[in-house]
Amino acid sequence: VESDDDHDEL
Amino acid sequence: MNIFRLAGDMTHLFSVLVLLLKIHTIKSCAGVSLKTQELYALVFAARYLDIFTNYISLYNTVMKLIFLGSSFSIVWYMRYHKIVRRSYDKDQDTFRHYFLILPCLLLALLINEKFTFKEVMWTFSLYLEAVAILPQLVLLQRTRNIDNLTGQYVFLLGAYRALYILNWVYRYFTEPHFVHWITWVSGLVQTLLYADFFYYYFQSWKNNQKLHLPA
Repeated sequence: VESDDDHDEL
Repeated sequence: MNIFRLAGDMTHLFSVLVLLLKIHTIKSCAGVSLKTQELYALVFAARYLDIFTNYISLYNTVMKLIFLGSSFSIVWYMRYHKIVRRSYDKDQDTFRHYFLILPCLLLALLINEKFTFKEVMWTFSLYLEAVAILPQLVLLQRTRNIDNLTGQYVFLLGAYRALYILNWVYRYFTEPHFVHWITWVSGLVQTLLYADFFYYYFQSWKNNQKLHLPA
């Protein structure tokens, strides 16, 4: 499960 | 990273380059809204607070630096460059952009994924980006002769948003647990704001006429 605070977009 | 995301980022990058090209080489910012540019500078400052603490990839960091650097330098050029600032349509660019900031901040405080400073600022940047184009669209409507570079700048920005939506659709079907309602809804709102512009952009392109938005 990916974490929600992992904002990998710009 | 999928093809839609990369294409979206590249269109975003090109939009900024087109604008910088206009400002830097022609020394003109006619038809460009300083209000929108100030909002974008604020958007990136709020969103990339984690730039030095949360490493994702070299690509990610470099792009963040480019968007931060370009947005602040565009604002600087339009406000302080002694030649460029003369071409700024101050009397036409009257949108009260400050009135967008407070509602977006309040909304981010109320609707967010996590109530932490960084997360609220990140959410605020999403809401603010969604509406940041409004002063520019109003200015375009008031501008009699929209020059090609300004038209292309707004078109590329809209294309970047549309490609991001395709990117989310792709990620939704390929990545488990990829659900981001806040990003999606604000991104959709943002893209819809371009619908009218796109219509007239393609009309002018099809008929080989100069772009002009009806009031």
